[in-house]
Amino acid sequence: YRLFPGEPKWKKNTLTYRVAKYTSSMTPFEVDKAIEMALRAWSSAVPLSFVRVNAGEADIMISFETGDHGDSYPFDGPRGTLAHAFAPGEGLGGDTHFDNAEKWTMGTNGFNLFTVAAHEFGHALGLAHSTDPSALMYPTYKYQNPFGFRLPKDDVKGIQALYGPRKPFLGKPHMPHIPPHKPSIPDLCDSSSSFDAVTMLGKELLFFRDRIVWRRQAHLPTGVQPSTITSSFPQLMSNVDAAYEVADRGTAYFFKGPHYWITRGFQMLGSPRTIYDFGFPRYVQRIDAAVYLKEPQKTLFFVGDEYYSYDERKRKMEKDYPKSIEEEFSGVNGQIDAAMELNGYIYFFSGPKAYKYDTEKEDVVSVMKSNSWIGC
Amino acid sequence: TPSLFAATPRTWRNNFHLAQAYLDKYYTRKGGSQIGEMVARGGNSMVKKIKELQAFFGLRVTGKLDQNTMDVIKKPRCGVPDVAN
Repeated sequence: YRLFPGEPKWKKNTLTYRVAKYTSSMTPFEVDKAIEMALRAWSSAVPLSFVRVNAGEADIMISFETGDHGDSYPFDGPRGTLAHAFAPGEGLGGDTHFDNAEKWTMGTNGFNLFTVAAHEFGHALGLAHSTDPSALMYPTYKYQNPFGFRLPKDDVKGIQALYGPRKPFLGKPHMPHIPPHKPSIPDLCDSSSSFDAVTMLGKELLFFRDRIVWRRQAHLPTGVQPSTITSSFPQLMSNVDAAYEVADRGTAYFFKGPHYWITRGFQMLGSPRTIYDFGFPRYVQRIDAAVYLKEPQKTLFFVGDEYYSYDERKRKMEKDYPKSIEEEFSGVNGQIDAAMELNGYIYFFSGPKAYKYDTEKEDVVSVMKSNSWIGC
Repeated sequence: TPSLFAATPRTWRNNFHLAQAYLDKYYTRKGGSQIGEMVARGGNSMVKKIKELQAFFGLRVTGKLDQNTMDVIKKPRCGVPDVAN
């Protein structure tokens, strides 16, 4: 690792940051998320904490700029220089600029903002470039997966040379001893709750709620197995928004916020992608429910009181959508939390109720308790 | 002029300018007077900067714009210089 000449560093351990200008290639929510995760990569190694402010001057002012933006280090358009940051200090010190001419992304289809931001914040905290090719502070771009990212050893040594290590909390816990957090299995048999997401996966039916997933054979209501989501899908952890399976393709899709994961069975295929791959408008930040209809080979996505139809064969969103759920699926009341297709019927889960919808009759043919699907 | 690996005149020129801009941006000490830096009279500062770049990236230090060096120069990167600034 290398430090800047004179080894400038921050004299305080709580730093403010502000995103003053956003980019058009990602939603503000995504930018905020990537920035937060990039700062956390450093605060995990040293006793620094970062507080976000939304107005006025912050220690680390972050902005997406184009060409000559007034700091005598003009950007150069797509590729080439991606971003730069200034060493700790007053005024420009710590400020971090990204070239808005680049295609920024949360995934790999463009330059991953988390990767570049984590590198630049190394400069903003006092690190220069490292000659270690495995280091985050190496000058050239190399994608880092934000999920499960660990600061390379060289970078930890460098940043701790400036700020010392983040001390493990050795004092007596001020709080009364809290037992280790075991994800309590929400009592779904009380009638007030519903599911976050439901999908077929191979021969199994999966019901998601908070940190728990219930697995059962599709045609056997007994033998329901609750387990933690992390035990089956480590990357998903909890609160899955929606899920569906395209059985004839052998792939399943899991949605959380503006991201989705593709799996083959329980095997994750690659890193998370953004839901805008499907053609959603940018104002859609999350999906409530999704269901794949085998016959027309289309996937319905439910967002608020509207729904979209995605053509799985053409891999594109259908025209004239979104449409009103109420107009199309009369008889299904309330927001749709989860949906699935089984034996030609669509099952809509809304709060404690599940509606069995007959697409032929275009009507609800029965209503049952949501939790009856897991043996309650 | 640092010899460039065999290339068509146009490629040669493009690569040379690309390299010159890169070295100017990332391997040139700017701002304030250059203290304590003695440059041997007639020493070609571009060759010197190429050697600094090659040393930084762990390449063979030849002072020439060979293929490996041009590959590094063409990679997307951070805008902060590699030499103390």
